[in-house]
Amino acid sequence: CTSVVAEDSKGNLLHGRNLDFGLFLGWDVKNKSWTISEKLKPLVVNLDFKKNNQTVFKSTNFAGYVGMLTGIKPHMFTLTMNERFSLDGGYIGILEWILGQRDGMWMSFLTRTVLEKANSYEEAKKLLAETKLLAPAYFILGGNQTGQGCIITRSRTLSIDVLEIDPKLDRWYVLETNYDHWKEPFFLDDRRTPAMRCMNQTTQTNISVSTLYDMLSTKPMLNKLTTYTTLMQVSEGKLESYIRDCPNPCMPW
Amino acid sequence: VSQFVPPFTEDCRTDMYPPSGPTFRGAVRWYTVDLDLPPSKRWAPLIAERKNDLVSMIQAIKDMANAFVPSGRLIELVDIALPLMADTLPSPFSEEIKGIADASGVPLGEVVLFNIFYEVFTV
Repeated sequence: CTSVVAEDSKGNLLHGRNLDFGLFLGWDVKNKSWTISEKLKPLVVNLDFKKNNQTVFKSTNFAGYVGMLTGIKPHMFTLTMNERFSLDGGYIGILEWILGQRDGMWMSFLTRTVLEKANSYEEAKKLLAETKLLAPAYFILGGNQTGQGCIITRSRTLSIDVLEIDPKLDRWYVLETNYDHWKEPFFLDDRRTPAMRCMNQTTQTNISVSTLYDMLSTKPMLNKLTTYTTLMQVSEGKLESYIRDCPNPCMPW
Repeated sequence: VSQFVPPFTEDCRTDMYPPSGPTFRGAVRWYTVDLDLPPSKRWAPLIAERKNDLVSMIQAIKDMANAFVPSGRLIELVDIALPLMADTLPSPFSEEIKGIADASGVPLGEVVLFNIFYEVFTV
Protein backbone atom coordinates (compact mmCIF):
# COMPACT_ATOMS: atom_id res chain seq x y z
CA CYS A 1 0.00 0.00 0.00
CA THR A 2 0.97 3.63 -0.51
CA SER A 3 -0.70 6.32 1.64
CA VAL A 4 0.07 10.04 1.59
CA VAL A 5 -1.27 13.16 3.34
CA ALA A 6 -0.21 16.40 1.64
CA GLU A 7 -0.84 20.08 2.43
CA ASP A 8 -1.17 22.35 -0.57
CA SER A 9 0.13 25.92 -0.62
CA LYS A 10 -3.26 27.20 0.54
CA GLY A 11 -3.19 24.97 3.62
CA ASN A 12 -5.74 22.43 2.30
CA LEU A 13 -5.11 18.81 3.33
CA LEU A 14 -5.32 16.06 0.68
CA HIS A 15 -5.17 12.34 1.42
CA GLY A 16 -4.58 9.62 -1.15
CA ARG A 17 -3.98 5.88 -1.05
CA ASN A 18 -3.47 2.74 -3.09
CA LEU A 19 -4.84 -0.37 -1.38
CA ASP A 20 -2.57 -3.27 -2.32
CA PHE A 21 -3.55 -6.72 -1.03
CA GLY A 22 -3.27 -10.41 -1.94
CA LEU A 23 0.49 -11.01 -1.82
CA PHE A 24 1.45 -14.72 -2.11
CA LEU A 25 -2.22 -15.73 -2.06
CA GLY A 26 -2.15 -17.46 -5.44
CA TRP A 27 -0.60 -16.21 -8.72
CA ASP A 28 -2.58 -16.57 -11.99
CA VAL A 29 0.19 -17.38 -14.48
CA LYS A 30 -2.03 -16.98 -17.53
CA ASN A 31 -3.28 -13.51 -16.61
CA LYS A 32 -0.12 -12.47 -14.76
CA SER A 33 -2.17 -11.38 -11.75
CA TRP A 34 -2.71 -12.21 -8.08
CA THR A 35 -5.83 -14.35 -7.61
CA ILE A 36 -7.11 -12.68 -4.44
CA SER A 37 -6.40 -9.14 -5.67
CA GLU A 38 -8.52 -9.85 -8.74
CA LYS A 39 -11.29 -11.37 -6.58
CA LEU A 40 -11.29 -8.31 -4.28
CA LYS A 41 -11.75 -5.74 -7.09
CA PRO A 42 -15.46 -6.55 -7.71
CA LEU A 43 -16.05 -6.16 -3.95
CA VAL A 44 -14.79 -2.56 -3.77
CA VAL A 45 -17.60 -0.20 -2.68
CA ASN A 46 -17.92 3.35 -1.36
CA LEU A 47 -20.02 3.53 1.81
CA ASP A 48 -21.90 6.47 3.33
CA PHE A 49 -22.55 5.68 7.02
CA LYS A 50 -25.61 7.60 8.17
CA LYS A 51 -27.33 8.23 11.49
CA ASN A 52 -30.64 10.18 11.63
CA ASN A 53 -30.17 10.45 7.88
CA GLN A 54 -26.96 12.52 8.39
CA THR A 55 -23.58 11.36 7.15
CA VAL A 56 -21.36 10.28 10.06
CA PHE A 57 -18.43 9.14 7.90
CA LYS A 58 -17.67 7.71 4.47
CA SER A 59 -15.33 4.91 3.47
CA THR A 60 -14.01 2.71 0.72
CA ASN A 61 -14.51 -0.93 1.68
CA PHE A 62 -14.57 -4.49 0.46
CA ALA A 63 -18.21 -5.65 0.66
CA GLY A 64 -18.59 -8.04 3.60
CA TYR A 65 -15.76 -6.44 5.59
CA VAL A 66 -17.14 -4.42 8.54
CA GLY A 67 -13.84 -2.80 9.57
CA MET A 68 -12.29 0.28 7.94
CA LEU A 69 -9.10 0.63 5.88
CA THR A 70 -9.89 3.97 4.19
CA GLY A 71 -12.27 6.66 5.43
CA ILE A 72 -13.18 10.29 5.87
CA LYS A 73 -15.05 12.09 8.63
CA PRO A 74 -16.17 15.00 6.46
CA HIS A 75 -14.62 18.36 7.40
CA MET A 76 -12.81 16.74 10.37
CA PHE A 77 -10.22 14.12 9.42
CA THR A 78 -9.22 11.45 6.94
CA LEU A 79 -7.77 8.05 7.84
CA THR A 80 -6.04 5.19 6.04
CA MET A 81 -4.03 2.26 7.40
CA ASN A 82 -1.14 0.33 5.85
CA GLU A 83 0.10 -3.10 6.84
CA ARG A 84 3.14 -3.29 9.10
CA PHE A 85 5.18 -6.48 9.32
CA SER A 86 6.68 -7.46 12.68
CA LEU A 87 7.68 -10.69 14.38
CA ASP A 88 5.49 -9.54 17.27
CA GLY A 89 2.59 -9.93 14.88
CA GLY A 90 -1.11 -10.53 14.76
CA TYR A 91 -0.81 -14.27 15.37
CA ILE A 92 0.40 -13.47 18.91
CA GLY A 93 -2.55 -11.13 19.40
CA ILE A 94 -4.93 -13.84 18.16
CA LEU A 95 -3.35 -16.41 20.52
CA GLU A 96 -3.78 -14.02 23.47
CA TRP A 97 -7.40 -13.42 22.40
CA ILE A 98 -8.13 -17.16 22.22
CA LEU A 99 -6.54 -17.62 25.66
CA GLY A 100 -8.92 -15.00 27.02
CA GLN A 101 -6.66 -11.93 27.19
CA ARG A 102 -8.95 -9.52 25.33
CA ASP A 103 -7.72 -6.02 26.21
CA GLY A 104 -6.51 -5.35 22.66
CA MET A 105 -8.53 -4.22 19.62
CA TRP A 106 -8.72 -5.81 16.19
CA MET A 107 -7.08 -3.26 13.90
CA SER A 108 -9.97 -2.61 11.53
CA PHE A 109 -12.48 -2.40 14.37
CA LEU A 110 -10.36 0.38 15.91
CA THR A 111 -10.33 2.37 12.66
CA ARG A 112 -14.11 1.91 12.37
CA THR A 113 -14.60 3.06 15.97
CA VAL A 114 -12.38 6.11 15.38
CA LEU A 115 -14.31 7.12 12.25
CA GLU A 116 -17.61 6.61 14.03
CA LYS A 117 -16.88 8.12 17.45
CA ALA A 118 -13.95 10.58 17.23
CA ASN A 119 -14.88 14.21 16.60
CA SER A 120 -11.53 15.79 15.90
CA TYR A 121 -8.10 15.09 14.43
CA GLU A 122 -6.51 15.23 17.88
CA GLU A 123 -9.07 12.82 19.36
CA ALA A 124 -8.57 10.41 16.46
CA LYS A 125 -4.78 10.66 16.81
CA LYS A 126 -4.95 9.86 20.53
CA LEU A 127 -7.14 6.80 20.02
CA LEU A 128 -4.97 5.47 17.17
CA ALA A 129 -1.75 6.05 19.10
CA GLU A 130 -2.81 4.72 22.49
CA THR A 131 -5.27 1.84 21.97
CA LYS A 132 -3.70 -1.60 22.40
CA LEU A 133 -3.89 -3.63 19.18
CA LEU A 134 -3.75 -7.30 18.24
CA ALA A 135 -1.42 -6.56 15.31
CA PRO A 136 1.10 -3.83 14.38
CA ALA A 137 0.02 -1.23 11.81
CA TYR A 138 0.67 2.18 10.25
CA PHE A 139 -2.15 4.72 10.65
CA ILE A 140 -2.02 7.66 8.27
CA LEU A 141 -4.20 10.52 9.53
CA GLY A 142 -5.04 13.86 7.96
CA GLY A 143 -6.80 16.73 9.75
CA ASN A 144 -8.55 19.93 8.68
CA GLN A 145 -5.98 22.56 9.62
CA THR A 146 -2.46 23.40 8.48
CA GLY A 147 0.15 20.99 9.79
CA GLN A 148 -2.43 18.30 10.64
CA GLY A 149 -1.09 15.20 8.95
CA CYS A 150 0.81 12.31 10.49
CA ILE A 151 1.98 8.72 10.25
CA ILE A 152 1.50 6.77 13.48
CA THR A 153 3.78 3.71 13.57
CA ARG A 154 2.21 1.17 15.89
CA SER A 155 3.38 -2.02 17.52
CA ARG A 156 0.74 -4.13 19.23
CA THR A 157 1.19 -2.34 22.51
CA LEU A 158 3.05 0.89 21.80
CA SER A 159 3.00 3.96 19.57
CA ILE A 160 6.56 3.67 18.29
CA ASP A 161 6.69 6.93 16.37
CA VAL A 162 4.54 9.78 15.04
CA LEU A 163 5.86 11.62 11.96
CA GLU A 164 4.03 14.90 11.37
CA ILE A 165 3.70 17.33 8.49
CA ASP A 166 5.88 20.32 9.39
CA PRO A 167 5.74 23.31 7.03
CA LYS A 168 8.66 24.93 8.91
CA LEU A 169 10.84 21.99 7.93
CA ASP A 170 9.38 22.15 4.43
CA ARG A 171 7.79 18.77 5.10
CA TRP A 172 4.52 19.45 3.27
CA TYR A 173 3.57 15.80 2.97
CA VAL A 174 4.00 12.53 4.86
CA LEU A 175 4.09 9.30 2.85
CA GLU A 176 3.94 5.70 4.05
CA THR A 177 4.31 2.43 2.18
CA ASN A 178 4.95 -0.62 4.40
CA TYR A 179 8.25 0.12 6.14
CA ASP A 180 9.28 2.19 9.18
CA HIS A 181 10.13 5.64 7.85
CA TRP A 182 13.43 5.78 9.80
CA LYS A 183 14.68 2.57 8.12
CA GLU A 184 15.52 1.80 4.49
CA PRO A 185 12.66 -0.11 2.79
CA PHE A 186 13.28 -3.70 1.68
CA PHE A 187 15.39 -3.25 -1.47
CA LEU A 188 13.10 -5.45 -3.60
CA ASP A 189 10.07 -3.42 -2.55
CA ASP A 190 11.14 0.21 -2.51
CA ARG A 191 8.01 2.14 -3.45
CA ARG A 192 8.89 4.98 -1.08
CA THR A 193 11.75 6.41 -3.15
CA PRO A 194 9.88 6.69 -6.47
CA ALA A 195 6.79 7.98 -4.66
CA MET A 196 8.77 10.74 -2.94
CA ARG A 197 10.56 11.57 -6.16
CA CYS A 198 7.18 12.12 -7.86
CA MET A 199 5.84 14.15 -4.93
CA ASN A 200 8.96 16.35 -4.91
CA GLN A 201 8.74 16.72 -8.69
CA THR A 202 5.07 17.79 -8.33
CA THR A 203 5.97 20.42 -5.66
CA GLN A 204 3.60 21.85 -3.06
CA THR A 205 2.47 24.55 -5.47
CA ASN A 206 1.07 21.98 -7.87
CA ILE A 207 -0.22 19.28 -5.51
CA SER A 208 -3.90 18.54 -6.08
CA VAL A 209 -6.27 15.59 -6.31
CA SER A 210 -5.18 15.29 -9.93
CA THR A 211 -1.42 15.23 -9.33
CA LEU A 212 -1.90 12.95 -6.31
CA TYR A 213 -3.67 10.51 -8.63
CA ASP A 214 -0.76 10.84 -11.10
CA MET A 215 1.72 9.75 -8.39
CA LEU A 216 -0.51 6.82 -7.37
CA SER A 217 -0.76 5.82 -11.04
CA THR A 218 3.03 5.60 -11.48
CA LYS A 219 4.70 2.18 -11.26
CA PRO A 220 5.66 0.69 -8.77
CA MET A 221 3.22 2.61 -6.52
CA LEU A 222 0.71 1.11 -8.98
CA ASN A 223 1.43 -2.63 -9.08
CA LYS A 224 -0.27 -6.01 -9.51
CA LEU A 225 -1.56 -5.93 -5.94
CA THR A 226 -3.27 -2.53 -6.31
CA THR A 227 -7.03 -3.02 -6.05
CA TYR A 228 -8.22 0.57 -5.69
CA THR A 229 -7.07 4.17 -5.43
CA THR A 230 -8.90 6.57 -3.09
CA LEU A 231 -8.56 10.35 -3.02
CA MET A 232 -9.98 12.41 -0.11
CA GLN A 233 -10.38 16.15 0.45
CA VAL A 234 -11.29 16.79 4.09
CA SER A 235 -12.35 20.44 3.64
CA GLU A 236 -14.85 19.45 0.94
CA GLY A 237 -15.82 16.24 2.75
CA LYS A 238 -15.14 14.44 -0.53
CA LEU A 239 -14.02 10.84 -1.11
CA GLU A 240 -13.57 9.34 -4.59
CA SER A 241 -12.31 5.87 -5.48
CA TYR A 242 -11.26 4.06 -8.62
CA ILE A 243 -10.66 0.35 -9.29
CA ARG A 244 -7.20 -0.12 -10.80
CA ASP A 245 -5.33 -2.34 -13.22
CA CYS A 246 -1.61 -2.46 -13.87
CA PRO A 247 -0.74 -3.20 -17.51
CA ASN A 248 2.37 -5.32 -18.16
CA PRO A 249 5.21 -4.93 -17.54
CA CYS A 250 4.29 -4.33 -13.93
CA MET A 251 5.83 -5.21 -10.57
CA PRO A 252 4.04 -8.05 -8.74
CA TRP A 253 4.13 -5.84 -5.59
CA VAL B 1 13.67 1.86 -20.52
CA SER B 2 13.37 1.77 -16.70
CA GLN B 3 9.87 0.43 -16.95
CA PHE B 4 10.99 -2.72 -18.76
CA VAL B 5 13.28 -3.94 -15.99
CA PRO B 6 12.28 -4.55 -12.34
CA PRO B 7 11.02 -2.65 -10.41
CA PHE B 8 9.54 -1.26 -13.64
CA THR B 9 9.83 2.22 -12.17
CA GLU B 10 8.26 4.66 -14.53
CA ASP B 11 8.92 8.31 -14.96
CA CYS B 12 6.33 10.10 -12.86
CA ARG B 13 3.03 9.94 -14.69
CA THR B 14 1.08 13.12 -15.52
CA ASP B 15 -2.41 13.89 -16.85
CA MET B 16 -3.80 10.58 -15.57
CA TYR B 17 -6.81 12.36 -14.02
CA PRO B 18 -9.72 12.11 -14.54
CA PRO B 19 -9.09 8.34 -14.62
CA SER B 20 -9.20 6.55 -17.95
CA GLY B 21 -7.14 4.10 -20.00
CA PRO B 22 -5.56 0.73 -19.13
CA THR B 23 -4.81 1.54 -15.46
CA PHE B 24 -8.46 2.37 -14.75
CA ARG B 25 -10.81 -0.60 -14.46
CA GLY B 26 -13.87 1.31 -13.29
CA ALA B 27 -15.56 3.67 -10.87
CA VAL B 28 -16.79 2.55 -7.46
CA ARG B 29 -20.46 2.47 -6.57
CA TRP B 30 -21.91 4.20 -3.50
CA TYR B 31 -24.08 2.52 -0.87
CA THR B 32 -25.59 3.82 2.34
CA VAL B 33 -25.11 1.98 5.64
CA ASP B 34 -27.85 3.03 8.04
CA LEU B 35 -26.39 3.07 11.56
CA ASP B 36 -29.92 3.47 12.98
CA LEU B 37 -30.73 -0.08 11.87
CA PRO B 38 -29.93 -3.03 14.17
CA PRO B 39 -26.33 -4.16 13.47
CA SER B 40 -27.50 -7.44 12.00
CA LYS B 41 -29.57 -5.62 9.36
CA ARG B 42 -27.17 -2.80 8.34
CA TRP B 43 -25.27 -4.64 5.62
CA ALA B 44 -28.19 -6.56 4.07
CA PRO B 45 -28.87 -4.18 1.11
CA LEU B 46 -25.19 -4.15 0.09
CA ILE B 47 -24.68 -7.89 0.55
CA ALA B 48 -27.83 -8.69 -1.42
CA GLU B 49 -26.14 -7.05 -4.43
CA ARG B 50 -22.57 -8.27 -3.91
CA LYS B 51 -22.98 -11.75 -2.42
CA ASN B 52 -21.91 -13.59 -5.58
CA ASP B 53 -18.63 -11.65 -5.62
CA LEU B 54 -18.18 -12.32 -1.88
CA VAL B 55 -18.82 -16.05 -2.34
CA SER B 56 -16.38 -16.14 -5.27
CA MET B 57 -13.62 -14.37 -3.30
CA ILE B 58 -14.04 -16.62 -0.26
CA GLN B 59 -14.02 -19.68 -2.54
CA ALA B 60 -10.65 -18.50 -3.93
CA ILE B 61 -9.26 -18.33 -0.36
CA LYS B 62 -10.68 -21.82 0.34
CA ASP B 63 -9.12 -23.21 -2.84
CA MET B 64 -5.79 -21.82 -1.73
CA ALA B 65 -6.20 -23.23 1.80
CA ASN B 66 -7.07 -26.64 0.33
CA ALA B 67 -3.99 -26.43 -1.87
CA PHE B 68 -1.92 -26.18 1.34
CA VAL B 69 -3.99 -28.74 3.31
CA PRO B 70 -5.63 -31.09 0.74
CA SER B 71 -7.48 -32.98 3.46
CA GLY B 72 -9.75 -29.93 3.88
CA ARG B 73 -8.99 -29.88 7.60
CA LEU B 74 -8.06 -26.17 7.50
CA ILE B 75 -11.48 -25.17 6.16
CA GLU B 76 -13.16 -27.52 8.64
CA LEU B 77 -11.25 -25.77 11.44
CA VAL B 78 -12.43 -22.39 10.13
CA ASP B 79 -16.05 -23.53 9.92
CA ILE B 80 -16.00 -25.11 13.38
CA ALA B 81 -13.78 -22.81 15.44
CA LEU B 82 -14.30 -19.33 14.04
CA PRO B 83 -18.06 -19.14 14.74
CA LEU B 84 -17.06 -19.45 18.41
CA MET B 85 -14.70 -16.51 17.83
CA ALA B 86 -17.63 -14.45 16.46
CA ASP B 87 -19.25 -14.40 19.90
CA THR B 88 -16.07 -13.00 21.47
CA LEU B 89 -15.86 -10.04 19.09
CA PRO B 90 -17.02 -6.67 20.43
CA SER B 91 -20.40 -5.21 19.57
CA PRO B 92 -21.55 -4.14 17.00
CA PHE B 93 -19.02 -6.09 14.89
CA SER B 94 -20.14 -9.53 16.10
CA GLU B 95 -23.78 -8.89 15.18
CA GLU B 96 -22.86 -7.21 11.88
CA ILE B 97 -20.70 -10.18 10.84
CA LYS B 98 -23.51 -12.61 11.70
CA GLY B 99 -25.90 -10.48 9.68
CA ILE B 100 -23.55 -10.66 6.69
CA ALA B 101 -23.33 -14.46 7.00
CA ASP B 102 -27.14 -14.69 7.09
CA ALA B 103 -27.59 -12.30 4.15
CA SER B 104 -24.94 -13.95 1.96
CA GLY B 105 -25.36 -17.61 2.90
CA VAL B 106 -21.59 -17.80 3.49
CA PRO B 107 -20.72 -19.92 6.58
CA LEU B 108 -20.22 -17.67 9.63
CA GLY B 109 -16.65 -18.92 10.24
CA GLU B 110 -15.62 -17.85 6.74
CA VAL B 111 -17.10 -14.35 7.14
CA VAL B 112 -15.25 -14.06 10.48
CA LEU B 113 -12.00 -15.14 8.77
CA PHE B 114 -12.52 -12.46 6.08
CA ASN B 115 -12.98 -9.81 8.77
CA ILE B 116 -9.95 -10.75 10.88
CA PHE B 117 -7.75 -11.49 7.89
CA TYR B 118 -5.39 -8.61 8.69
CA GLU B 119 -4.31 -10.25 11.95
CA VAL B 120 -4.39 -13.78 10.49
CA PHE B 121 -2.37 -12.75 7.42
CA THR B 122 0.60 -11.73 9.61
CA VAL B 123 1.05 -15.46 10.24
